[in-house]
Amino acid sequence: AAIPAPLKAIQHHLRTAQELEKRDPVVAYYCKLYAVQTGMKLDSKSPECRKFLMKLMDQLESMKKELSDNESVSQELVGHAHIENYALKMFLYADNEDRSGRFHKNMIKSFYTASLLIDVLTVFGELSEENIQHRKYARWKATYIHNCLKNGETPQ
Amino acid sequence: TGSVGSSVASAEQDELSQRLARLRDQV
Repeated sequence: AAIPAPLKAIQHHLRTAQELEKRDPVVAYYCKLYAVQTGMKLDSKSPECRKFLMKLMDQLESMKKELSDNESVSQELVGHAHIENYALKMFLYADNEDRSGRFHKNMIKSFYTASLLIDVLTVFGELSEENIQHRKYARWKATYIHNCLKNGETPQ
Repeated sequence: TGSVGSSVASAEQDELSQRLARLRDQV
């Protein structure tokens, strides 16, 4: 379903959830949880947004049932470690490509996804200083390399 | 009808908050 305009800020997290639903349903679950929680803060009053958030909540409830045997979903502390590891894996892959001078769309996406997953970590509480720095760096790198490739320049 | 509408809206908002809390085992 189309995302209502007031909830546009969660569209990338929802797209990540969709993309990872088969590969890693736990990450997809927490991306959606982040989207609902953030969406409720953005707008849970207009009928359009309420309807959208209710549907997302339906999906989350059924995902939680399906994943009930998975400790990463039944215990949020384990879930936190799972998301943090996944974000770090994405970050390290992109960083390794960057340091090896291999600039491509996939590494840009990995940097950006790592930054989105660090956003998702906020559902568990305040971010560590290290995660704040990683998020800032990953988002900046993704934008910088994207612009370089678009303009036919070699990233430094 | 305006107040009925806003009552419905806040009931639904509560429903969302309650479902979120249940989902996260916070109730």
